[in-house]
Amino acid sequence: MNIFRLAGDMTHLASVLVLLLKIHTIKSCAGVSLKTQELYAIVFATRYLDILTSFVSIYNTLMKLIFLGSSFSIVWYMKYHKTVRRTYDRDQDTFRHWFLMLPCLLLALLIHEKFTFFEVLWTFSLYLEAVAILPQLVLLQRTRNIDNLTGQYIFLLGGYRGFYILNWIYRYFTEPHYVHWITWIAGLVQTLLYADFFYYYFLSWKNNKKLQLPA
Amino acid sequence: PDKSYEKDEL
Repeated sequence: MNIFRLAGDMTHLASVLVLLLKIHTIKSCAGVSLKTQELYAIVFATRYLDILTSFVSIYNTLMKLIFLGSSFSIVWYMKYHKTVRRTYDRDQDTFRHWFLMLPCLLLALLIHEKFTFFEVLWTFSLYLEAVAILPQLVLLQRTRNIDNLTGQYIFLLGGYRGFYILNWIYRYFTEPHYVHWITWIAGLVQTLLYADFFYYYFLSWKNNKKLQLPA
Repeated sequence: PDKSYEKDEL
């Protein structure tokens, strides 16, 4: 464990807790893409299949349980909670996210480190996580503005992957044989997807005005 | 198993 990875995990934890807290407190999920939340639930479900078979550390298992629990809770709130579900604008959140999953699955079947059931699904979860934010970013473009909690959610989510890139660089230089190209490229693509959002987020913060994403 | 393989990241 290094400081970059710990910072990344804490930022990631903060992003899901900020979102869960927002939805639980104000009983609204306006501006949040259910499609992205569903994709994240699938990412965690396929990423942590080994939670029962391989034990790395208490921390590792605890965090996996938190991520699984929070992502499925967010989906549950948005789909089934009597008050929250009414605030979900389904006619704006129309990204065909199943079309994201198929290419990720095909790519995982083609490019992976080992051709085993767990490894292919694990690789699928990496590719899917890289693109899972797209429905949310499309929704933001459509709704034109962003309330600060959703903005914080995306900002933290982007930051977590940015910290992970620093972690991979650190581990590459400090641990022999630590080479995972698939993870690194998927993580880099994911962070680049956030780059333009970060740019507009920073502009809005600098000019102290409401964040307006260009159409 | 060889350490490099263990999935120790979230």
